Amino acid sequence: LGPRIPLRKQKSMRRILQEHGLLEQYLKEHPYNPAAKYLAAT
Amino acid sequence: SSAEPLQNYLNNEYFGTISIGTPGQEFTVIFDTGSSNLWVPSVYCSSQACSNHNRFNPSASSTYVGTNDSVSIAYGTGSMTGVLGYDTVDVAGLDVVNQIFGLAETEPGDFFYYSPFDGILGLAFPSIASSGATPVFDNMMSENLVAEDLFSVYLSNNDQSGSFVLFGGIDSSYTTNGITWIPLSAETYWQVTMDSVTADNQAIACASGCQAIVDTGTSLLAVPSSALGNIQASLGADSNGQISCGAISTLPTIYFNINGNGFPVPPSAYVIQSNGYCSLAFEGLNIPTESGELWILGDVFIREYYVIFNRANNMVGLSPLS
Repeated sequence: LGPRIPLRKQKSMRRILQEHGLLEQYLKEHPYNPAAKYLAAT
Repeated sequence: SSAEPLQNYLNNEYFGTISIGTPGQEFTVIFDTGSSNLWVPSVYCSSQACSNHNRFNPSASSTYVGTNDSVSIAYGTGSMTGVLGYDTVDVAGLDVVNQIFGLAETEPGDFFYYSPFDGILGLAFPSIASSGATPVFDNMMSENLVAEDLFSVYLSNNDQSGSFVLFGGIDSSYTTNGITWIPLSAETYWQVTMDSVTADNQAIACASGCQAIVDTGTSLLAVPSSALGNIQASLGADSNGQISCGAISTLPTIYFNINGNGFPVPPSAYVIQSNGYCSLAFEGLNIPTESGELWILGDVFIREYYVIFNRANNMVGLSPLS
């Protein structure tokens, strides 16, 4: 069929930051903006 | 330069391993159909933030060819700067020779320490690649490493394993429900024209058409902010997207109508349950394009379909998994 790369489903960075009690600080310092990725390319 | 803020990848859960150089140095990366560059940290990054990640060491690779070209990645907590270099990249046993990639030299900030991935491997089109760097899949095609100029993605819903990216082929065991092919509206991202978004035969958003990107590098469904409120109201959620977990069984299936076909996403997919709370897997963004507002169909959508990204004829194929 072709070369296949397995993807692992793991904890997201959001979950890791949450577990370390750092998510609130991260989001405060860096407001979540999903548009930024696409605006950069355009 | 490139700007792909790290927060875009805050929710990502799917990671794969590649190796770069001779002998190979391993990296955990996001296979991102919403960007086009390959980036990994390098040994030139000596901060604590990088200490928790694999770092590429050019001097340990006999096939590395350096450049003097610098690059910069805005990672939310500051810029990760670095240089461009060429080396052999092993992806799923395919040796892509002379692959250009970014070697990050400065850390993106303390939070990068907690990132579960080392870098990003972009699978979108060369037209949006920073610094004109040829994307990995374009080199796979030009070096005749793939049988067909396409790759396909399966994201498992629950399992820790089972998800994959298949290069150069389509696994017919995932297409028993048929494949619907959709032409791209732009050769930048994997972008298509969406006719409308409906629930219970009523348009709840995108009533006059809009643009949609199929993006494995985004976890949720990103919708124009102007449409988010209506979606939340239509589904009985509050303005934060919170919804009663008991109401899930009464929620409608949402149809993403693309190229004359409806692609359903059931409430079991678009409602996220965590710690006893339920919320809609929608988030707002504002990106107007010449062809209408932009939607991002992330992993929440992709988990419902086996998705074929076809560079041979610039189409996306969707095969329902249930």
